[in-house]
Amino acid sequence: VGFEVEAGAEFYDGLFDQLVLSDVGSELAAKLIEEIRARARDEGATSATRVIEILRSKLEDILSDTEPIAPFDPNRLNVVMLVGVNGVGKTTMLAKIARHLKEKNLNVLIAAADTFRAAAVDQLKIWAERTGTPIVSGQQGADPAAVVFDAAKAAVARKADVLLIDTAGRLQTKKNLMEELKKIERTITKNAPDANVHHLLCLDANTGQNAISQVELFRSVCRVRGLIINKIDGTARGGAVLAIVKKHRLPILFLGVGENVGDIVEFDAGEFVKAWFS
Amino acid sequence: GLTDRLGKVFSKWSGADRLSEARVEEGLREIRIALLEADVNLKVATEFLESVREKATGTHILLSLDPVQMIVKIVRDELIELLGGKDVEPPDELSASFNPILLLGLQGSGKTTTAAKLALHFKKQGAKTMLAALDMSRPAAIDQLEVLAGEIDVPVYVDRNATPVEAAKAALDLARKEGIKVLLMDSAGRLHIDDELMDEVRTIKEVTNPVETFLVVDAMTGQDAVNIAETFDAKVGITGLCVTKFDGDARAGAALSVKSVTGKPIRWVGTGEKVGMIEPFIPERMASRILG
Ligand SMILES: Nc1nc2c(ncn2[C@@H]2O[C@H](COP(=O)(O)OP(=O)(O)OP(=O)(O)O)[C@@H](O)[C@H]2O)c(=O)[nH]1
Ligand SMILES: Nc1nc2c(ncn2[C@@H]2O[C@H](COP(=O)(O)OP(=O)(O)OP(=O)(O)O)[C@@H](O)[C@H]2O)c(=O)[nH]1
Ligand SMILES: [Mg+2]
Ligand SMILES: [Mg+2]
Repeated sequence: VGFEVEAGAEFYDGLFDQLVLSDVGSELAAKLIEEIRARARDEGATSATRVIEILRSKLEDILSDTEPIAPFDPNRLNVVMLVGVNGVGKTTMLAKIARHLKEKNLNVLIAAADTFRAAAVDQLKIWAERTGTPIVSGQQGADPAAVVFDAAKAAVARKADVLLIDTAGRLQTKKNLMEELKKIERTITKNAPDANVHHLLCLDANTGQNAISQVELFRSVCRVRGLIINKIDGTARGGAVLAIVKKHRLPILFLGVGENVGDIVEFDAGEFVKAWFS
Repeated sequence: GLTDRLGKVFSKWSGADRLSEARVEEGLREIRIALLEADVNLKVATEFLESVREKATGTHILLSLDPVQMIVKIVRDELIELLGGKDVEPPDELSASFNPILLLGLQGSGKTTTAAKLALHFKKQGAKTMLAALDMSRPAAIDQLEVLAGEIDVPVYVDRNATPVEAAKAALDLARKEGIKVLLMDSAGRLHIDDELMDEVRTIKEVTNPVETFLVVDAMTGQDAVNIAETFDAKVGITGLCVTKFDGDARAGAALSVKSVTGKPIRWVGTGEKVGMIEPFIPERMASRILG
């Protein structure tokens, strides 16, 4: 009260450090500091409180400036495929989304297109059962596109509102696995030609700068239209999303905030940034 | 990689100008950016640069014909040193007759897969090996380990009705009884800030008294790796690290950071999804990855 910290060089260095420690990346962090410093100068602001407000609004602007997205069109079959590298929470998030949609009385079908990893189908079958969602699966080791083929046919036949597709984790540098995604996408297009198709890339909030390469390479092989950030209930801030959203303007749809099926939050830029400063 | 970046910086200067302290500072800034881009923790990078600065401002550097190569070599040698030096102990020389090994870490870091990989490795070495399924929470976690155990033909202790601690005790007793040499215990993923689950894994460790407690860390982990590792070490105690998903293009700065801050050695590196894809940790390889 009555004591205001001055925003000097040390203060800005401290902000830079905080941004880097949040995985914003040194290049973007430096750029952001420069921008807020300039803005503070322009408005003659010298208090630390005001500079932090400027930074907060800058971060919120970046995260809000995204392409509009409508993955759940009430008048069509919606196909949503979750993709991403290994272990980032795709299967669990798919279960969360299934339940989230069913609460809105939508007719949901699940496709277990991870035919590779040990017990991946078993894992998803348990979630399907827990959420009361029908599931289409295939043989272990089968072509994932074959499962998607069956699921797309079933979704159209059943007049499902949403077909949720779980895929195997794959490192973005594995060309053959990325080609597999292209094939799956072609299967969707051929067998559900009128569907509203959205692919959502799942990122782990603990991931550092490699998240950027993940977005680039997954986008290059399939229609990634939005992002999901999982494990934000940990201590990592997920700052890599800033550079990603700044460049790609991809909307973040959901946050995974835990291991239970209810641990899903619709993304809100203001709330996300507020959590950083709390 | 770093050589190109430094090359660009140094190419701006010429001749006698070459290696004044100011020039070295500019090179160091470039190195810092490269380290941060590689996910090396900010504090670790800062300390690392201190030791590089000391070595890089010696006169033998200033008189060198190729300052870029000299500085890159200093950085590389310092990284290798920080990662454990040129002669790391092989991670698979087990001197005890009974070796329980506990794997722990964050959700999705690669524990279950690593447990199976290590089981196969020790089995191939001729050690009587067993796995223990201690993840009772994740759907089909036990199934996952059972499938992997079946693939490598290693017995796995399973009790779906036990708590993780009960199963750990029972697995330990059975392994002892069966003359098992290596018991690999796979635990559930957990957050370092979840007190209940951290207590649980500490109890598992207490009742099984493992010869190794490995923190499994994803190579793509960012700045928070240090906080995560320090917390696991403080609350449970770890003896080493396993880095997974090294077959991607993540620069793995997190591995360096965790080793540097906890002082615990990196022992194994996962290099693929298949059960044969694990290697003993080699500092030189990780140094090259971090340098890009
Ligand atoms: N704390 C936390 N854990 C999560 C979250 N989402 C998923 N998990 C956990 O992360 C681990 C991996 O989740 P999965 O859903 O299997 O991840 P995946 O991307 O499908 O993994 P792969 O199919 O093997 O690539 C599990 O232990 C989940 O319970 C989250 O939001 N928070
Ligand atoms: N490419 C690659 N994938 C890996 C590696 N290690 C594990 N994985 C994959 O990463 C994902 C997660 O591995 P898990 O073994 O299920 O991880 P976990 O730590 O047991 O997960 P939780 O039990 O849910 O905490 C799976 O898709 C694995 O196949 C590796 O070295 N390389
Ligand atoms: Mg999965
Ligand atoms: Mg596991």
